[in-house]
Amino acid sequence: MLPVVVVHGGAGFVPRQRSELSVSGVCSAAGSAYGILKGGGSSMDAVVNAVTLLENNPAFNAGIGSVLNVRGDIEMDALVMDGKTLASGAVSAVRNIANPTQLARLVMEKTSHACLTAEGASQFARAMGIPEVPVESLITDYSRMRWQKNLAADANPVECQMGKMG
Amino acid sequence: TVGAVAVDTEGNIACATSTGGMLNKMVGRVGDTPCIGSGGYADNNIGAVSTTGHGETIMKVTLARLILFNMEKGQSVEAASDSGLALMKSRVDGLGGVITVDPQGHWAARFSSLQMAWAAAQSDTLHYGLYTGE
Repeated sequence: MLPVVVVHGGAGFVPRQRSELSVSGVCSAAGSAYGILKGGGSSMDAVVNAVTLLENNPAFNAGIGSVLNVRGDIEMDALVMDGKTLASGAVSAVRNIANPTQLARLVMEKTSHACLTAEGASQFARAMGIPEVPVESLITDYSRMRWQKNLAADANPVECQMGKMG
Repeated sequence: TVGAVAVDTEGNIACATSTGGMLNKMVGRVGDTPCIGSGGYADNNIGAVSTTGHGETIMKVTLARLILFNMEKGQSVEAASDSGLALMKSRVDGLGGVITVDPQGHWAARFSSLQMAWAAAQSDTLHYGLYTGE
């Protein structure tokens, strides 16, 4: 079997001045994950590695650089699924975690549930020994600029999300 | 949103998707990403998909599972991905993108939005793109 990994960095608008960062980011993540596959690693190890790298790259709007909600706060979601067993794990509305995908994998591996959300997910992360990080460390100048710009254009939280892609 | 799909040397398939959500979303809004069948799906017998785009419309058509259903009916990874995105556009006016693999290692990166950064590695070759046709 020829191993393969494919990654994406989102379908939202990428300004031209950030396009090189986006392309180099997905190439780097794909290259790293492919190295795991070539070394005999599992597809689950590969996808979690790739997405973790993308979460840690502020060029993308997951993990560090996440888009902000209407309050200027962070709420992140993640999902993993293993095609061999159909096992899956997810988290939603997590705030103080650097890598939600790794937490989603723990939900899959350590619980009988499919998804943990908000404070429950945070409690689970603490129980698993996942270090909490300040929300501020996940917020970039770019995400704050976009949030403020959008607030100014649309004060209505329903209207301002129309047409926006996550 | 970011995501990955992979097939390893034993033929096992997996997917992962992660997101900060939607710009200036309402507090408590949860999109497609953590929803199995919408933000992603993986089945060794069919393939794997990770999605990105307008989460509410992705959920309405359960885009990841829809694409795998198309593959179950015999469509290629590329055709199944395009069919899923086309249905999402026609039925719920949704835009987005997907990455798809099948158990044989065929892959696709397709999108109906203006752009989607993607990269694929196979046979020691790296493919990548940002705009349609790349």
